[in-house]
Parts: sequence; structure tokens; C-alpha cells
Amino acid sequence: IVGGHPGNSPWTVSLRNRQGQHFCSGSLVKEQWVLTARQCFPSCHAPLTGYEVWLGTMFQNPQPEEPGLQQIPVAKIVCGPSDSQLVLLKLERPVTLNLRVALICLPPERYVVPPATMCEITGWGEARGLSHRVLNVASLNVISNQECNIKHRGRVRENEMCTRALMVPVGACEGDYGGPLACFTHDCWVLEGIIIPNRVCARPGWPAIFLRVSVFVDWIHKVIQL
Amino acid sequence: QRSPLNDFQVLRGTELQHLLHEVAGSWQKVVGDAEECAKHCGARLDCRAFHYNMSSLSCQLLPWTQHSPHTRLRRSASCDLFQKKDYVRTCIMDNGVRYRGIVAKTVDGLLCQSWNHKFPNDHKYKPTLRNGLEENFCRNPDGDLGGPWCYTTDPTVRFQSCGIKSCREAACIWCNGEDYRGSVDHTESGRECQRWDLQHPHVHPFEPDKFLDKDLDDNYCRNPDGSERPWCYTTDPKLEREFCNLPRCGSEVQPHQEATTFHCFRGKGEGYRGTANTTTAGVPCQRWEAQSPHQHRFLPEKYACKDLRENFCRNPDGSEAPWCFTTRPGMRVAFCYQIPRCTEEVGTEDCYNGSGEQYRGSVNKTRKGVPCQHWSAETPHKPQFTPTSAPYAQLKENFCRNPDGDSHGPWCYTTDPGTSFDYCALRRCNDDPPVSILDPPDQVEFEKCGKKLDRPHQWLSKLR
Repeated sequence: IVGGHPGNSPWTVSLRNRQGQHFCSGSLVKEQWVLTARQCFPSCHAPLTGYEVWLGTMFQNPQPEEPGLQQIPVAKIVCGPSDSQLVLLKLERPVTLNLRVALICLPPERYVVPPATMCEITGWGEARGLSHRVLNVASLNVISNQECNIKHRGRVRENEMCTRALMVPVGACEGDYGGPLACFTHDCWVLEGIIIPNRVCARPGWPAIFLRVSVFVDWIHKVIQL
Repeated sequence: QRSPLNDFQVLRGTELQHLLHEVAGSWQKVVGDAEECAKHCGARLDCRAFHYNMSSLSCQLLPWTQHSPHTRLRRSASCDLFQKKDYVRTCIMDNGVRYRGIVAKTVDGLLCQSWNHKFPNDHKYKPTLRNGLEENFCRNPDGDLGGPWCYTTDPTVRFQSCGIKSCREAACIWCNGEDYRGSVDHTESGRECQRWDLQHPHVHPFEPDKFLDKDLDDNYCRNPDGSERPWCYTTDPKLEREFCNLPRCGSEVQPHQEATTFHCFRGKGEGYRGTANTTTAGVPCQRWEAQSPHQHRFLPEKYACKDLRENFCRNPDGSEAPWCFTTRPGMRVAFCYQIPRCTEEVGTEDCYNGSGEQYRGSVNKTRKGVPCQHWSAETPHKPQFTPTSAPYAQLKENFCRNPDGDSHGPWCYTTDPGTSFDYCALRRCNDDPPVSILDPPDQVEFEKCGKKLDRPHQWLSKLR
């Protein structure tokens, strides 16, 4: 995250490859399910032996004995609808919810976040100058697709959403993909967007684009239920 | 600091059964681990293998191996089978004096004479447990440089070499040797390799059960991390890891190379050969032959098969996707996720309107081409929607349908046990644009979720 500050986000998870390296982020939507970006995974059918999610820490390289750290192997991957750029990861066992690990709410189906809603992005990715050794958080405000499409010349689809461009470099970057755009609604944090690979990151004067989660909430519930 | 297990080859979850002998030696109570068992078995000439029971921490010594007559291997939930390498390896180390395999023909195909026979060739050897002269198997009791040999049953040829290959020659490497599955277990300086399933003398991240596709067997040379050639951790505490000296298989073109792609990437993108040369977020990539701003070991000439040309995104080490070193000093590497993934989906054969609730066609495979499960079947997935529970949806045979009004279109339960349901090889009809969702937002109801403390700095000091 560029232009953010160290912060807390108990539903943000770090995805780890077989060498234990962080390569993407995800969001804890159920005790045993993490939502993240399709682009982070080689395939919907490749074995995931050795891949893990790490939760309950703010450090990119936590010490193994760090209190609260939970390291849970990924058991299964389920790819979302073709246009979703999403995957759901089923964990080998449920996480333990506590002060450091919490679920994030899912929005109602097809819910459209009102413009100006206050949101935040989090991640351990590229921080440009700030330390990416800790979880960084940046605040952003939602704008309508209509306003966003002015700058992006109509390329923003309805299953995507945008946040206001700032004149200073603030935004998600390499290593943050799959992480949450969480918005504060009715005194709860709701997972409204997913950080997806963009051609630019933290570019001043340029609205950021996220995957709109509410379009795929029915798929998420169906996978978890089935 | 070699482990006694270095002399053994393991078969995980396997039991060796002897068809004629009900039970072999008794189970010995061992407090320690498989290494303790290996110490016991290694010291006994009549022990060729042992079972190690992971739950009772005990072992059973065996006087036979899977190559002995009347034996067979069987899956086991609690046992691992360790067999002495000398008895099961099909190649020889050094001059083969320790070879205990079952080859019994000479290089010209002559059948070997049994060692305890004096006819047609009389000789001075007397079979013992120590010299391992067994039946008519090739052996090297006199340390002959030509390797294992035998007396032959052809009166005109007294003895002849058996031509058993050295382990080094038995398998060669293509490109960087990621596919090498040979049995060389020493490094180029002659140090013995450490077993991959041990963390001593060197602690390491390459646990065999995390890298199943790399076959990190026993202490054989392997290349699990995209190094320039196979290597291993060594039993020398002063040298952590070292390359192995293995023969190349001639031309650099690997016979079963992954299909190359140029405009998209498949799987991990190891076959990508396009010209994308920036990171996802547009940072220019560093040229592979350059060592600035980032020094690295991926030299183009050492990775001839990986096509490390200019500053193109590539995946020479099996990472999750094509990547590159970046020209930004503060950012060493980054993925090139802007390269689209090649679709894994099969072509669509039909279309549906709306969300497909009224679709009544006969397409019966998923978007990945997996055949659908019949709606009336109970396996491999127990259906929630059946022809009786959802008569309105006309769930016929295994045709794609949408009994729950899924907004993403018709779907079916699949015949793949690992995928309970998936969307079908169907597309939305062109003349039916989806209803826009950008209406005024509805009311929001939430259950128990979405709460957090927001005092980061106090939080930080608490953790550290």
C-alpha cells in the first residue's frame, strides 16, 4: 500500500507460497473461507499443497512464535464466475476468531456503495518509502462508476467500482492484489471491493478500480453453502 | 553429520508383505524416530529393510525387500517402508562393490551362474551374508573397476561384466534439471547429500510433502527452486548446499517442454515467451543480463531453456506467475499480472436469456468441459436440487439448469469429485443485455461482523 500508514485489519490475510513467501492478500469472509483475486493463482485445478494463509499478525515476516499468529494450509480453490476475477480458498481448518482475527461482512447482493462512502485498503505490498514490513492501511472515498468512467473513458464495468483520485500517491500496489477494499457502513466494515491488478498503482489524479464484491455475493454464499 | 537413514530409500505409506511368511521379525519398541530404526537395521547384515510405524514409534526389521520373491507392496495408513538403497537401486555407486540388486545377466545377455555352483565354472567364492553373493545375481566381490560381474552359464565364457550403469550415467539432465529424478546422492565435491525430510545438519524450507511435484526423495540431488542445476543440502555442517555433477542430455531443447504462449500465460506461466516488459503496475523491468540495480543469479547463459531475453517477463524458477527484477532500486522483483491468463474454458455451444432460469437446452458440460452429474444422481455430490425438490426447473438428465436463480447463469453439479458445482459452457445471448445494477442503494442489514479496534500505534508496541 502506497501512501498509507501502519494499521489494523483483522480480516486481511497474507497468502504464502511453498517457500513461505507472501505473494498476495485475501479477505476472511467465513471461518474457513478466504476471498482473493484469481490472478494470484496458477490454476483452479492445480494442487495447492504447501500454500498457506497467515492471519493474526501485522508483520509481513512474523516470528514463528509470535503470539496470535495463525498459519493455516489452503485445502481447496474454487474459481468464481468467468467475469469475476475471483477465487475462494477453503482452509484446511477454521480460523480462531479473536481480537486479531475477525470476519468481514459481505454486502447484500448487488448492493451499490453510495459515492463518498469512507473505505480503506490494506496490505503488505509495495509501500514506496514506507515500510512494507508491517500492514499498511490507506483511506479512500468511493465515487460513482459514472464519474469514474469520465477519467477511464467508459472502460469501468458494472462489476467494478472506483475510489476518488487523490493528488498525492495513495493506493494499492504490487503484493496487495486480492486484498480488501473495506467500507464503513452502519458502524460495520463491509467487503465492498477486491484489489485487482491494475496497470498503474497509486497514480496521483487517477481513480483506482476494484472488483465489486456485491455482484458475486450469491456465488460466494452458494460455494460456502454447497 | 550423515544420518543412518542415508543408506535407505523410503516408500511413504507402504507396507511390504511376504506371501509365504505371515509375520517377519517382531515389532521393536523404539522411542526415537526412524533414524533409530535405521541404526538397528544398518548394523545387521540380515536386515534389508524395516517398517516404521509413525503412531507407535516402533519399527519392524525385515530380511527382504520388494525385489525378493513372494513379496508385494501394499498401501498402509500407518507405516513407511525403508529399504536399503544397495538392494533397491538399479544403478551402482563407485565400482559397485555394494551393489545388491537382482540383475543376473551379463552385458551380452548371458545368464549368470549361481555363486554357490561350481559348474560350468569352478571358482573360489563362497556366498556369505557379508559378501552378498546371492543366487546368480551380478556382484563385485573383488572390487573390479568394470563393476558387478558374474560367472556365466556359457562354458565358453567364464565370466563377464553385467554392464550396470553408474547412477551418474543412468540419468541425464535437460536444461536446469528440474525434471531430474535420478539417484545421485553426492555433490560435485563428493560430499554426501542430506535427506530432504531431515532438518539437520541444515534447516531448510523444502519439506517433501509441501513440494510433491518436485519428488524430493531421500537424499537425491534435485532442483526444487529453479537453480541453475540440481543440488542438495550436504551432510557437512560447514557447507549448507552444493551443486551435483550430472551429465547433460545433449541439446538444450527439452522434449516435453510446456507449450509456449506469447499473448497470455497458462498455469504458472513457465512457458510464456511474450514481450511484456513491465510489472503489473507499469514499472519497467531490469534486463536479465544486467546486475543493476538488482544483483541476481538468473544469468541468461545459465538458463538457456528459459529464454531470459532483454527485460521480458519470465518465470525461470516456478513462481506463481511470470515476473522480473524491476528498475526501481527499492523494489527487487514483481509479478507481471497484467499479462492475461489463457482461458481454461471450452467454447460455448448455446446461449441463455436473463440469468438462464428458463434455459431448457441440452448442454451438459461445465465451462471447463467437465461432464455434468445427473440431477437424479447422489454421487459424487449429494444434490440440494433434484427433479422432485425443484419440479419447476425441469432438471432433466444432466442438462445445465438454474434451479436457484443464480445470477451468473445455468450451472450443474459436476462429475469431478473435487468440484461440487460449476457454471456451464453457455454464454448470455447477445440480444439480451444484463439489467444495470447501478440503482439507488438499498437498506443494509448486517449480522455479527466487521468490527475492529483502531488504535494502531498502541497495538504495534504491544506486539513488539
